[in-house]
Amino acid sequence: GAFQPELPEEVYAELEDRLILADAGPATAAGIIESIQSKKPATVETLRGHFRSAIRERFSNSAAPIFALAPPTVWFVFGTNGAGKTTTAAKIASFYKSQGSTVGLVAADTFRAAAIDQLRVLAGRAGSEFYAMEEGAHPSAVIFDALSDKTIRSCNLVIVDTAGRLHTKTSLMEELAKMTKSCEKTAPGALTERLLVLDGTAGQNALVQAKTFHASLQLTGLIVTKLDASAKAGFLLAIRQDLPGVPVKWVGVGETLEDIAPFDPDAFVDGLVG
Amino acid sequence: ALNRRLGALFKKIRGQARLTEANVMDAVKEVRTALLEADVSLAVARAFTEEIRVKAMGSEVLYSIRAADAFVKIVHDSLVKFLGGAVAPFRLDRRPSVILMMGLQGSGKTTTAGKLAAYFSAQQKSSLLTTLDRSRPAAAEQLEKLSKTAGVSYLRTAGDAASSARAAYEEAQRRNIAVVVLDTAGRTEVDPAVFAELRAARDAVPVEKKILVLDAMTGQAAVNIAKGFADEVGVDGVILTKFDSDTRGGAALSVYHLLRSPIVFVGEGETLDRLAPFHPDRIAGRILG
Ligand SMILES: Nc1nc2c(ncn2[C@@H]2O[C@H](COP(=O)(O)OP(=O)(O)OP(=O)(O)O)[C@@H](O)[C@H]2O)c(=O)[nH]1
Ligand SMILES: Nc1nc2c(ncn2[C@@H]2O[C@H](COP(=O)(O)OP(=O)(O)OP(=O)(O)O)[C@@H](O)[C@H]2O)c(=O)[nH]1
Ligand SMILES: [Mg+2]
Ligand SMILES: [Mg+2]
Repeated sequence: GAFQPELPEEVYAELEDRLILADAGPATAAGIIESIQSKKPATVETLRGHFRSAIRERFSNSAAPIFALAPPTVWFVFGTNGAGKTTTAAKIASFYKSQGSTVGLVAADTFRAAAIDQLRVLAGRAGSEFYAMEEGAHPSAVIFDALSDKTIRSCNLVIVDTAGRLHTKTSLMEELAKMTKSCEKTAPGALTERLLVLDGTAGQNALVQAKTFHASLQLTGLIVTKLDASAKAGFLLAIRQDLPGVPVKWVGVGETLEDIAPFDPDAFVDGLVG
Repeated sequence: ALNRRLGALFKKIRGQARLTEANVMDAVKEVRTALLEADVSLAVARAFTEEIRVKAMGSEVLYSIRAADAFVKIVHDSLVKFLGGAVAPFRLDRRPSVILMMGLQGSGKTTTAGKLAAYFSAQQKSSLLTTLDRSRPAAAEQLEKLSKTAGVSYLRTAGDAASSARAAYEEAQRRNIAVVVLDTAGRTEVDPAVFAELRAARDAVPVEKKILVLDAMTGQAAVNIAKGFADEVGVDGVILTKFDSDTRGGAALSVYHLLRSPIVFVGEGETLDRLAPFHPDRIAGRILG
């Protein structure tokens, strides 16, 4: 056929830089650029099309929330310190409350100062039921008591907020696994979502967080917060490749209870591709 | 780890008497990748690896039998030397000294305010804590509980940032308290209007240290964050939190490169005793994996 001139190196370099600046990481960025180069696009439009689809194809189309066969459905939120778990738990409760569901929030962070107070205020704002024990109570005991409570059991959806924990702390990871077991024993079949909350401003550490939490807890989904900041959460590209069975389900885009949305892969790719 | 990757790279050229410029370029690419994997900002990774390339071309690493180790040593030493500038004694000269805590949502400001109070207590210095955060639910309760744990004074304030800062400053003067720590609400740099509140506090009382509290796992956004706070309010020092994770902490390099203000402490845990001095060699080791 006719000679096809290659697009200049700078065009690819600019896209690779954009991926790195978006926290995709150098390996993922290089991999995406190589896959595009191997397609030998002749025009910048074709190139951009390949770029967009290379990113978009990493995101699954089936990221719907999972509910139990009968109430209550129980979802756990967990993740590293300060990622946005407590706020997100309340946001999700508010989301479903405004759709007519009865929702409950369980304050299973018994460790951090005023964590229970914080969730109590948010539960009030969300119009949600609220269950807590005293600060310092055993978190598995909170789960057991909460899911034995009539009001909580009558909710359509119960979200359990947990203490921040680094994935590197084995005893804390074991504590979390025990909490999920306590839930399953107290309300068999109710626990349908194990959601890892990732700080959208994180860098490459998000990938090892996801892998470690997944190995220990079998994640059903990811929540990415703080996408209203300047960060782009490009680490999701690597996470989606390495943990294909764990879809992104929700994104947090601000500090009020309304600032939550089901994950929209096309909107996410728009934000990344520009 | 960079050591292993350079080892694999130089293994292929073991027969050579010296490294060529092309060999150095290949090694420098690996250094750049390592820095980016460690969350060093793109611009800083580039600037740093160019420095390394020049150093390597002018050094004995070219003739070294153990080229990989020698190369890693150049990188490690350069990082330590550069970050050495970020070490400075945390001196407070005023009375009361006012410290203003600022940073992104969830970075660890409130906890670190408590840690600072505990740190001063250990030096027989009294502290007074108050929060200017009027938005986060139970922000005041959280700081008050931490103050109690640290055994330091807490002032309940209400109203805007300037009047609350003034109330705390005057209370410290009245009671001859050495340090005032002003906790503030988390904010992102995206909307510059949010910084007005911090400027109001800064201008209401003599603030000795404006401290940026930064999560050690922050990615490429670290530079934008630091620039926002520095341009809009001013930054005298940085505290890197959650350094007890396995994050490589490259944000520290990027932020120091931009601000050139000291990294005054590192947060290494959730309890109030987990505040440590910043050690350049430790972070250099982590960045290089
Ligand atoms: N801008 C922005 N801020 C958020 C978002 N989600 C949470 N935040 C803020 O991040 C901070 C931390 O949120 P929390 O909900 O307390 O985080 P957490 O994970 O429960 O924290 P710990 O329980 O201490 O580990 C708060 O100031 C929240 O308002 C978001 O999507 N956007
Ligand atoms: N592991 C670890 N956790 C930390 C460290 N510093 C703070 N944290 C935790 O990080 C979470 C957030 O800390 P906060 O002090 O509430 O953060 P903040 O910046 O005041 O949050 P906002 O006021 O909402 O912006 C809490 O769970 C803290 O216990 C640290 O050095 N290591
Ligand atoms: Mg919480
Ligand atoms: Mg706070």
